[in-house]
Amino acid sequence: MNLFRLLGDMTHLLSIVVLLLKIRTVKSCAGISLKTQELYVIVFLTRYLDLFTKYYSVYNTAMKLVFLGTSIGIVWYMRYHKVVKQTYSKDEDTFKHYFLILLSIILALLIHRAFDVIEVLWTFSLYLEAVAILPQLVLLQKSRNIDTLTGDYVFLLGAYRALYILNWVYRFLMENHKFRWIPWISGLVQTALYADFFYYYIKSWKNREKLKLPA
Amino acid sequence: AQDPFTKDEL
Repeated sequence: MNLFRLLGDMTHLLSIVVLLLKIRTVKSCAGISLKTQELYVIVFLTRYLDLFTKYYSVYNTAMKLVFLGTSIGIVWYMRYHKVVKQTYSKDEDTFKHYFLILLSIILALLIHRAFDVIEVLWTFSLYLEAVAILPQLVLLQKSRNIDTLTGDYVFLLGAYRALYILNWVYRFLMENHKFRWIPWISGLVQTALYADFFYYYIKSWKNREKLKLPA
Repeated sequence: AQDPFTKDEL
């Protein structure tokens, strides 16, 4: 475990804490894409299939359970909680996210390291995670005003994978010197998708003004 | 033995 990966995991955890904070304290999920949250549940379910078959460390197992539990909990809140579900921006969360799942499945069947169920599903989870933020970014562009916690949530979510890229550089140089094209390219695409959000987020933070994405 | 591409990451 290197510092970049630890920072990455903590940033990812923090993003989830911020989202839960928003949903639980404000009792609102306005501006949050349910579709992105559902995609993340699929990402975690298909990536952590080895949860009960392979043991790496207490940390690894604990974090997998936290990510699975919180992502499922958030979807439950947005779908079934009597107060929160009323605040879901249903009419604006219109991205056709089933296409993202289909494309990721097809790509995972075509490009993978080994053709076995676990490996193909793990590869699928990497491809899906790379594009899972798209419904959320589209929703942000439609939102007139983006509340601070939502902006912070998306920023932290984008930052975690950027830190993972540093972790991969470190591991390549210092550890196994092996090329891991699939996670690397997926991670680069994922981070690149946040590029313009990062630009507007940092600009709004520097100018102390409300975050606004161009339509 | 761990496969070369260990899945020890989250």
